[in-house]
Amino acid sequence: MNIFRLAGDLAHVFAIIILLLKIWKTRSCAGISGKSQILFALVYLTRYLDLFTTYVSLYNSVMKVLFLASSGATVYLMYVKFRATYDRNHDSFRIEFLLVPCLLLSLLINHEFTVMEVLWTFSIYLESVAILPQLFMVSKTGEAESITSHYLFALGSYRALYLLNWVYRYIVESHYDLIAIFAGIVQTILYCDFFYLYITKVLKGKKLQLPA
Amino acid sequence: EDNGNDHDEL
Repeated sequence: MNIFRLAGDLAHVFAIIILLLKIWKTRSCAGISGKSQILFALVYLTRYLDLFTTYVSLYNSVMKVLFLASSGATVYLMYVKFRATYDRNHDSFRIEFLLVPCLLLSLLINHEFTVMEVLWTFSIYLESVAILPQLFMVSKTGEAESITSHYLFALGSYRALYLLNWVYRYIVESHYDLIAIFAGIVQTILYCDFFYLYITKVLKGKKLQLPA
Repeated sequence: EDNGNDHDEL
């Protein structure tokens, strides 16, 4: 554990709390992509199967359970409790275009050809692109509520901070994981356009609105 | 060859 990793994990937890609070307080999931949330739930389900096989630390186990529970809760709130507020017409990204390539790539490029490792690899690849339906939705409507922008900023920061964690671990511990590093770079690049808009607009008190 | 997944990172 190092400061970058801890900061990344906290940004991730913070993002999830912002999203759950937004949905709960406004009793609405307008502007949130249910497809991205389903993909994230799938990411955690396939990655954290090792909860049953590998014990790392209490911190590690608690965080894994937290991510599984919160993503399950988000999907429940969107598709069951506040279903009427779900903006499905704007959530039209075809997720099979993400699922199929990630599955094929994880079968081809992995650390070890075992069920657990392929599923772990699939989750890493899928996480890197899971935000695309959400970004697509923002681009379709041309705007995002401030609270949604804060959520996206915290969620994007998490993998960016992990990049620093990987640099640190490479230098200090000589540990590196090319699959995680490559996917983390892709994931962070996908947020760059959003980061730019967030810093130039939302932080100056304006609503996130895309140029027409 | 890299060191791979150490199951620690989330």
